[in-house]
Order: sequence, then C-alpha cells, then structure tokens
Amino acid sequence: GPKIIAIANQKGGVGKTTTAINLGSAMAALGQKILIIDIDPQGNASTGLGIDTEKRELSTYDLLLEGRALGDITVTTEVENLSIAPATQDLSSADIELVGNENRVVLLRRALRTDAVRDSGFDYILIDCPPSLNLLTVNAMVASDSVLVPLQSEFFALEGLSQLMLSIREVRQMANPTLRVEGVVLTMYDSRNNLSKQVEDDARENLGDLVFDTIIPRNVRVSEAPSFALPVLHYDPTSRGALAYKELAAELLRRQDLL
Amino acid sequence: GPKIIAIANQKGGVGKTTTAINLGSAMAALGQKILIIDIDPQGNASTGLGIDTEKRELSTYDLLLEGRALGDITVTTEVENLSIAPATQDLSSADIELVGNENRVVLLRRALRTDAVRDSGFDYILIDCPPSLNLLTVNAMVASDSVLVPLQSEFFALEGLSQLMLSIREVRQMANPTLRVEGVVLTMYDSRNNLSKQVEDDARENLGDLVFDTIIPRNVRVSEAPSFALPVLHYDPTSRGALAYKELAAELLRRQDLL
Ligand SMILES: Nc1ncnc2c1ncn2[C@@H]1O[C@H](COP(=O)(O)OP(=O)(O)OP(=O)(O)O)[C@@H](O)[C@H]1O
Ligand SMILES: Nc1ncnc2c1ncn2[C@@H]1O[C@H](COP(=O)(O)OP(=O)(O)OP(=O)(O)O)[C@@H](O)[C@H]1O
Ligand SMILES: [Mg+2]
Ligand SMILES: [Mg+2]
Repeated sequence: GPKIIAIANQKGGVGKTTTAINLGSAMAALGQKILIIDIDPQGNASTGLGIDTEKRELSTYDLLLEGRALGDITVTTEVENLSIAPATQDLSSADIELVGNENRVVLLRRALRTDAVRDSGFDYILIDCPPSLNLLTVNAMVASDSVLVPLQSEFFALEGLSQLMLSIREVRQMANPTLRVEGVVLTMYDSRNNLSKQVEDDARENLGDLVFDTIIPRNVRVSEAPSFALPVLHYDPTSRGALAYKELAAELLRRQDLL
Repeated sequence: GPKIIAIANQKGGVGKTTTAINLGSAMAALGQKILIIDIDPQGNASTGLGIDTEKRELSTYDLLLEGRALGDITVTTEVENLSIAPATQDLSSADIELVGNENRVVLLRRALRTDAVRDSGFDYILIDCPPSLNLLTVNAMVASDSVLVPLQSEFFALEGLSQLMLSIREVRQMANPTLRVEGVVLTMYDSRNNLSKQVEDDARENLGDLVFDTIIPRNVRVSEAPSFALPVLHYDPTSRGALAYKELAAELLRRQDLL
C-alpha cells in the first residue's frame, strides 16, 4: 500500500503546504502516484491546486467525522499523477466535536487502513497539517509511517523544533510505535544572510542525517505559483524553487531504498 | 484604562509575534506604557523578549484557567515601558480543558476588566494570538477593543483574510458589540516583486482606510533580532524594519485621536 507521510510543524508559515504541493508534484512528475490529504481547515493546499468550493462538497471533515471513504472525497488535479482529498472550514470545529470520542486520535488511521486505500494505486500519501499540535496533526502522525518537517531557516522556527520532536516521540510511545522522522528540510533559505546558515548549522549539528541535503531557497516564483493554482514546477519549471523541489523529491525517493 | 488590541490572523507566519514585539516596543519608545499578553502556546513573543522558563512560572495559562491576577503573571522586560504576561506550552491544552466551561470565551475579558488592570498604568495591551481561530484567539477578540491584522504580502495570507473578517464580525455579534478593526498592516513586503504589490492593491481596494499607510518591509534584521532577545528597534535602530515599525506606531497613535 502507499507510504504515508505527515508534513507537520506547529510553527506557522514554514512551508508545510508549499512542500506538500511541490514535493508532491515533483514526485508525481517522476511517475509516483501521489495523494495529498489536506487536513488544515485553511485549505491552502486545496486552494493552491485550484480545487474550487464546488469540488469540496465532500472533504476531509467527512472523512474524519462522517465516516466517508477516502475514495469518495478524493478529486484529481490538473497535475498528472496528483490527487487531493480537500479540506474545508468545517474542520475547524473538529477537535471540539470529537471531545467525547474515545477514537478521536485514530480516526484518520482507520480511514487509511482499508483494502480500498491499500489497492488505490497511490505510491505516497502526503498529509498537509495545520500550524498546531492539535487533534488534526495528532491524527496525521498516528496515521502516518513518517513525519516530514519543513524547517524555515529562521530563529522562531528553530525554537519550535524540539517541541515537535517531543510530540513525535509521544505519538510513537502512545499510539504509533513505528512512526519515523522522514527528514527535516530547510525551507525559505536565504543564502545572502547569516541567519539561514546559522539555522542550518544548528539543525545539522543536532539532527545529523535527519536533515536533507537538499535545501529549498527563498524564491518568489514559489510564492507566486499558488495564485495561478499551479505547483511551481508547472508555473516556472526552471526556477530555483522548482529545481530544488525536484531535487528534494529525488533525494527522498533515493532514501527509501536505504530503509 | 488601557486600550486592548488583539493581534490576530489564523494564517501562520504572517508577523503577529513580530508585530506584537516591535510595534509594542516602538510605542514604548514613544512613552506609552505597553503590556504584551502572550496567549500563543508557542510563546514566541516571550522568547523573543528574552523571558526564560524560570520567569514563566506563572503564565497566561494561570490567568485563564487558574484565575490568577494579571499583576501576578506580568514581568518586566529589558525594554523600558514594555512588560509581558508570558505564555507556556500548558496553554496548548486550554481549549480541551475548557470544553465544559460555559464562560470559556470570556475568561480573558474577565481577567482584564478589573480595577487592578484599569489602574495598572498601562496605556495599551497588545495580545499575541496563535495561528488559529480557536478558543485562545476568540478569547482575545472577546476581550479586546480592536483587532490589528498583520497581512503578509503573499497569496495564501490574502486568501485567509475574509475568513478572519467573518470571525471578527461573529465575535462582534455574539459577545463583543464594540469590537473594531484597528487596522490591517502589510508585512514582509518585498518591493522587488510584483506579488507584494498585487496583495497591497487587493487589500487597499477591498478594505480602504482599514489598511495602514505604513508598510513593513521584508528586512533580515527583523528576523535576526529575536535570536538576540531584542526588538529590532534595539538590535538595529536604523534598519528599514526598525524605522517601519516606528512609523507604524506613530500612525497608530495618530489614528487614536480621530476616534
Ligand atoms: N521557498 C519559498 N520561497 C518563497 N516563498 C515561499 C517559499 N516557500 C513558501 N513560501 C511562501 O511562504 C508562505 C508560507 O508558506 P506555507 O503557506 O506553505 O507555510 P505553512 O507552513 O503551510 O503555513 P501554515 O502554518 O499557515 O499552514 C506562503 O505565502 C508561501 O507561498
Ligand atoms: N519584516 C520582516 N522581515 C523579515 N523577516 C520577518 C519580518 N517579519 C517577520 N519576520 C520573520 O518571519 C517569521 C514569521 O514571523 P512571526 O513569527 O512574527 O509570524 P507569526 O504570525 O507570529 O507566526 P505564527 O503564526 O507561527 O504565530 C519569523 O521568523 C520572523 O522573524
Ligand atoms: Mg499550510
Ligand atoms: Mg507568532
């Protein structure tokens, strides 16, 4: 069945959604069948891939709280080999609605451990998480084989990293013993300033091989692409951002064989 | 008593904390007595002002859930006229812990509507919110006179703006009829690219005078400052970031007289 990777970091604006969209489309371009599951009530991944409100009649809210099947809510995108299970604002009340529910942290796992999903043909499922360690992100980590951490090359993002690592360990101990860290990818790297380098040095010193070799540079084409409902690979294929995400996809896939 | 301003935006990484710290310290430099209330479990405002864990024995968790007085949890900072009520990770369980509590959206308001706070000598209280429209942010909006919205000059941030405006209206209708929008400030503006300009045009067209004239430029000194536990005004007073936040403080104070 598909390998399931949660893209998580409680710090806001570090590139979770951008990585879901662009790593996903880069892997798709390499022939991998990719599903993005959007569990952020903001629905940025869904918007960034051009999924209109009409195409979100069923969303990950229905997957988690209405017991709908993944196949029912999944839609194709303009990108070959890339599908998405979109999110809507309904999700913002999910953790309140689930308070009494003793299965509340395993809802996504149950939705993904079906024969239908196993036989879906997807090679990878990438889960785009909200900026929080709330119930939605916990569901993603409980349901996943690994967690990919986008790390913005700035001070506050670095500060939050140890908290995230603690949460991953907690989920491993309490609900998902085989949960691994897929890797930490430095994002929005600005090679003209010292701060990016310091964050990189810190990360590599503390996390060693967990940190991808590939670094995603700050590149305006990356932030322009979603306004055209396109991944940067399609919007500007030769841009530094596009090339970096292609490189990240190749590195991630290479690393799979070593496991 | 002090004017209370919530700094809110559910989109992550748009400059809420950076604005709390730097607008706050710029106003303090103009002689205003400022209190920052940090209600983000990440505690970035507290970290960015150098508040160590030992000085956070009492935090906004105790203010909201243990009924402690604001005066008990407030600490001074290295910045003259600037105090802070710090946050800790305990806050991350606040909304779950408060589920049964019928007063859960008015807890912060009650903590701030005391004689002690009225006579505290603070001119302004700035509340730094997490990237969410969850219970913590709702508490801030219910407790505040106005909401200041940092708007990152990029596509996803613009997308989230109407959702935020709806939430403000909802809070106004349900719990706080005098809640206003203090203003929307464009942050991390990159004048070299078109996207920033497009976001600005969109914002000014749709929100008119709500948008501050002052624009905060993207400036690496702003992102370096918190790693020295300093506001950018103290870290690099002549930097473009420092000058812009000083200008924002002056503009905000000027606008008070027109109300
Ligand atoms: N490499 C890059 N170069 C330039 N801009 C980027 C880059 N990566 C992301 N961005 C922009 O930075 C902003 C934040 O990125 P993004 O929304 O992907 O982060 P996020 O972690 O998903 O945020 P949230 O916490 O709100 O979910 C977006 O406007 C995005 O377009
Ligand atoms: N004008 C600026 N120039 C350069 N970097 C900036 C600027 N404003 C903010 N930053 C940096 O951008 C990142 C996000 O800013 P900040 O943490 O203040 O946003 P936030 O909205 O509080 O995020 P969160 O949603 O996680 O609370 C931080 O690393 C910050 O230092
Ligand atoms: Mg996102
Ligand atoms: Mg913040």
